[in-house]
Amino acid sequence: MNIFRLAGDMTHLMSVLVLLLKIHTIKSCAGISLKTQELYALVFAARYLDIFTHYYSLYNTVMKLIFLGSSFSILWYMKRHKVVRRSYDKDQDTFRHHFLVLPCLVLALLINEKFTFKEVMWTFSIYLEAVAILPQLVLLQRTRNVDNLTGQYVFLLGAYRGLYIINWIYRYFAEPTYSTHWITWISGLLQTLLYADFFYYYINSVKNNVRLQLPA
Amino acid sequence: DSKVEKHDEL
Repeated sequence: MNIFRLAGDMTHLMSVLVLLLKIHTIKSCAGISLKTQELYALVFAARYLDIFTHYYSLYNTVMKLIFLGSSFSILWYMKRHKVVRRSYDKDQDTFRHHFLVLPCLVLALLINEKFTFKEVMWTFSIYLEAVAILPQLVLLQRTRNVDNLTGQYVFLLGAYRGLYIINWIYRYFAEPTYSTHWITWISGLLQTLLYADFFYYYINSVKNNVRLQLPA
Repeated sequence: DSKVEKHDEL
């Protein structure tokens, strides 16, 4: 564990807490893509299959439980909660995210580190996470005014994998036994690059203290 | 195989 990895995990945790805070306190999920939330729940379900079979550290296990629990409770809020679900704008959240799942699964079957069920599912989760934010980014461009909490949520979600990239660079030079992880590295890089224009507009909106508006 | 087992990140 290094500071970049810890910062990445804390940033990821913050993004989830910001989203839960928004949904739980103001009972609204306006501007949040349910499809991205569904994709993320699938990412965690596929990635943490080994949560009960492969104990690595208490920290990892606790964090996996938090990410699994929060992502599924966000789904519950957005689909079942009588007040919250009314604020979900399904007419705007139209990205056909099913078209993301199958290609990622096929790619995981073709390109993986070991052809076992758990390893293919883990690889699938890596590919899927790289594109999971797309429905949310498309929704942001459609909804004119992005509220602060939604903007912070997306920013933190994008930043966490960026910090992981620094963690991988650090580990590559600092840990002699750390081997290459091309699948994780390339997917993580593509994932972070997808946020590039969002980061640009978000940082400008914070700097100029104006509402975040992505160009149509 | 060590790297497969070592999915030590989240």
